Amino acid sequence: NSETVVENSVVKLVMDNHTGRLKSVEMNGVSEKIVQNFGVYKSHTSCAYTFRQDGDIELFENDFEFTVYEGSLVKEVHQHVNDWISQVIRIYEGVSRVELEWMVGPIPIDDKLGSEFVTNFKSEISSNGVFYTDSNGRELMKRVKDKREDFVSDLSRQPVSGNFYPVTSRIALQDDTKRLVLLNDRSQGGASLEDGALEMLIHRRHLFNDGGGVGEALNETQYGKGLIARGKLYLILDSATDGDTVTERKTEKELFLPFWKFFSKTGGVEITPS
Amino acid sequence: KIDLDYLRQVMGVMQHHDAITGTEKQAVSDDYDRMMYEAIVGASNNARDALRLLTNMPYGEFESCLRLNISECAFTKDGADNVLVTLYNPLAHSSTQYVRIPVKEENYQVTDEKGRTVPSEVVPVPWQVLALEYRSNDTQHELVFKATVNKVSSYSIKKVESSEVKHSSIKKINPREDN
Repeated sequence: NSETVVENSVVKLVMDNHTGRLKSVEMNGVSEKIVQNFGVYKSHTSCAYTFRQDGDIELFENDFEFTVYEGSLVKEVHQHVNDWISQVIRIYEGVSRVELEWMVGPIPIDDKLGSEFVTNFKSEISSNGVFYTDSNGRELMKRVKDKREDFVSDLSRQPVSGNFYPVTSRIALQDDTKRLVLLNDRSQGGASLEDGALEMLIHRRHLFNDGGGVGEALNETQYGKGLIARGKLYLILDSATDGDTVTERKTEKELFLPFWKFFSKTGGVEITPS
Repeated sequence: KIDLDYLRQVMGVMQHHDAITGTEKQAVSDDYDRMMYEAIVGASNNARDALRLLTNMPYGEFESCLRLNISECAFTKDGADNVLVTLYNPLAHSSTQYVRIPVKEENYQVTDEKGRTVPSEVVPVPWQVLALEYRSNDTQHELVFKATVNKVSSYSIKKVESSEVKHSSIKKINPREDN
């Protein structure tokens, strides 16, 4: 009774009943402990252009409430993290990926601080500080934690944000046997701050303007409250063999170019479209 | 061509780095929203005209639901009875994807172009989404089915009595309550 298994013919998820978090994933013949968390970087001086955290990440350590909905086509885990964050973890029959539909906001500003909300996935994959982010959906660029390709870098003043890179379609890491990939539905910041871990920025709200050009704090509101953002991440766990990225590219195209849907009333008349 | 040219122009503006990253002023962001909305609605006319020729529905509405990503669709909010969903596949190859349509919690039968019943399920929208005070609360569920589309395909959705439908039901499990 300490865990709940949610599985279909191609993906198996294990949820920790106590913490309410994702605990492990099995797919494509690979099994891996993957724990997902949500957290926030607080800041006085982040703004639209820059991410300068005041300190380490503050993880939400409370236990998440969750409910599982099981059908034969789709299985969903509805998680309630706190007043500002919820998520649906979803697997479709016959589809080798895990869909994570997050919803964040309105981000509170009672403490007069800015916030960078993130989600991270920790695995035991020995990535040795190396990870990959895409170049506008095309080639994957090799990134090495705390390093730059062309010069000796000193990231001691910004050890977290200095390791974030733009992720327009996917971020990945691997070792000799396993590969972990996150695909996203919009451009976001992403990093691998520990071996085997991937982190994505999913929402932000700031009260500071550093005079860098935009002239406003990034503090969007609607109906008098901070914005609520809703989006999707897709997790793929696979073996680390050559050529596997072809599957990722095909998946990426399907996610970026889904079916267009058009609706018509038939008035009860049987219509056989040509 | 007027609508398509306007869409092209707007997409050109949206390549600006401020539009890509969201570092524009709020008033500019709001104006980008307006431009994109008008461009999408304009191009929907082209899509509708094309679909009226490509299908045998010369008077089909072919309405778009721009808020499907937040589980809202004005066209199906009062119930998806006798609705035809036409799917256009923008990929250069046939694709199989799961489709989600916001609906009321009722029983539906989905059929493909040949009249064959397609397995479907009705899944609840998470309550946190429903709790948003400024969200329309009419559609609290989503109808899910798997569609295979080469270029254009249509699926018919019909409301039926529970005894008429053979689709599988969703089972709700609350692990902590079970414990």
